[in-house]
Amino acid sequence: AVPKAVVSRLSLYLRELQHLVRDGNETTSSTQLGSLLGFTDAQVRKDLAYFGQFGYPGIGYRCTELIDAVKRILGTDRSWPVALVGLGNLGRALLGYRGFQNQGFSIAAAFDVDPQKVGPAIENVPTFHLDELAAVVAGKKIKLAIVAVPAAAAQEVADRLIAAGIDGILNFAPVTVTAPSNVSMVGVDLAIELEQLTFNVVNQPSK
Amino acid sequence: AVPKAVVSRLSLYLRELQHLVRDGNETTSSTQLGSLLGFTDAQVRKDLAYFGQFGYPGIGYRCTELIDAVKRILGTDRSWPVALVGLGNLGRALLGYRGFQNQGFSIAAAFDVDPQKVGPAIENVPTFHLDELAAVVAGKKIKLAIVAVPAAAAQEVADRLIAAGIDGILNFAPVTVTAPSNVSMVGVDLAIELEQLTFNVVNQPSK
Ligand SMILES: NC(=O)c1ccc[n+]([C@@H]2O[C@H](COP(=O)([O-])OP(=O)(O)OC[C@H]3O[C@@H](n4cnc5c(N)ncnc54)[C@H](O)[C@@H]3O)[C@@H](O)[C@H]2O)c1
Ligand SMILES: NC(=O)c1ccc[n+]([C@@H]2O[C@H](COP(=O)([O-])OP(=O)(O)OC[C@H]3O[C@@H](n4cnc5c(N)ncnc54)[C@H](O)[C@@H]3O)[C@@H](O)[C@H]2O)c1
Repeated sequence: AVPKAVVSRLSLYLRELQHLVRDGNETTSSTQLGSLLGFTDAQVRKDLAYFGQFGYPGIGYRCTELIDAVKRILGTDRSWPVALVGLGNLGRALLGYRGFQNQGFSIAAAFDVDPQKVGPAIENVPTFHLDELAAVVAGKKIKLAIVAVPAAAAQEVADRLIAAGIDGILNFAPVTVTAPSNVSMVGVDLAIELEQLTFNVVNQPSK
Repeated sequence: AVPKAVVSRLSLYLRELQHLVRDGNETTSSTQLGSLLGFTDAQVRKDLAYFGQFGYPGIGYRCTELIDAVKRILGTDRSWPVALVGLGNLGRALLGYRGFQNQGFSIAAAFDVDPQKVGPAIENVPTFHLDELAAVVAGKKIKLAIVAVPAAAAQEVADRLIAAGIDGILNFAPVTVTAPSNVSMVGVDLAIELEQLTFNVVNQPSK
């Protein structure tokens, strides 16, 4: 199995390659790619080696070619409609986030149980009561979902998403949500990002 | 330098250890800790070995002792006041998130430039206009900040935070924000989490 950390670094290589192309670079090297991100050239080559051979002797990597390869590996060489459940502060922030579109994700439908929050489209995304989940997910062939509901509702919402045909769930609720082994469950806890920060701050020379 | 992935895994070990203690476990092993999270026992020991020796022969790890050690490594053996800049949807979602408190982070002050959003406390957090940043950060001895403003405002906000004495910034805006080398800058792009999901979905056997 490919370690999660390798997949996350691939996402970072992809974005760096997209920047390089925007700045007019046709080729790059594991050294340049790594140094732009703070990784060694060896790390870059080791990560890519999980998936194949991508460099050209004497040239390095052709940027657009490597972008296509990485997108194919990550599965983002196609667009993905996403269901969002929970239209509170977090859900609305995710609805408006342009970063998803850049990588081929678009929130195709949003759900809530509060009748005040469903009805009018938000940021051009149609909103529905949770009761319409199965019908909308099937009709729009949605395979991915984001759960942004309170902790107490998260497992039940996940169960309904899985029953509706969802293959992967990104869970923001602060609770472990269980799923069958053929459904991918990724949990996000932004406190973990803050701990990355405190680790750096306590371990770096003070100002 | 300790790889970021190691630090992130430490955060996961910490949470798992906290669960184990809540469930009444006094000791654990690298095997148990790893299997609860999907890592090998070797990975767990390799990660901890960056920081010291924590196991007891014939016993394994004492949970509360290892929790204290990991918190000391991550820097969360003390509480950290945090400044939040940007009181839009994302900022308000972060203000209400209990997961931060669990690990010793508390949002001590929140800032915006929209006069309609500053004044009354939100979730018991005092709100201020950005003009009051330096005074409030100094007065409350804040060293960490979260940036949740639009991309166009992010660098300027970061510059002001650094000038005010902030040592570490968690940036949600979809733009690379630069900082001097003695300030830690961590960027969050939730699309990267979605790519972890698509990678899993395209690489797992279908239902
Ligand atoms: N992972 C993180 O780092 C992080 C950060 C911020 C918030 N959160 C979590 O994200 C979740 C949402 O946070 P928020 O600030 O937007 O909360 P919120 O209370 O503003 O919004 C929750 C929304 O979910 C809806 N809801 C409740 N039960 C539902 C159900 N069964 N089906 C569909 N919708 C339902 C509510 O009507 C509401 O609109 C919470 O669990 C919070 O703890 C996590
Ligand atoms: N990293 C991710 O995965 C992710 C996810 C969602 C949103 N975002 C980003 O987070 C940011 C906030 O998103 P949102 O949905 O809350 O946006 P929003 O428009 O609802 O809120 C932005 C807030 O920032 C305030 N603001 C603007 N300029 C400011 C300044 N100079 N100083 C202080 N406050 C200022 C505005 O008044 C507003 O209240 C955006 O950059 C968005 O792209 C990132």
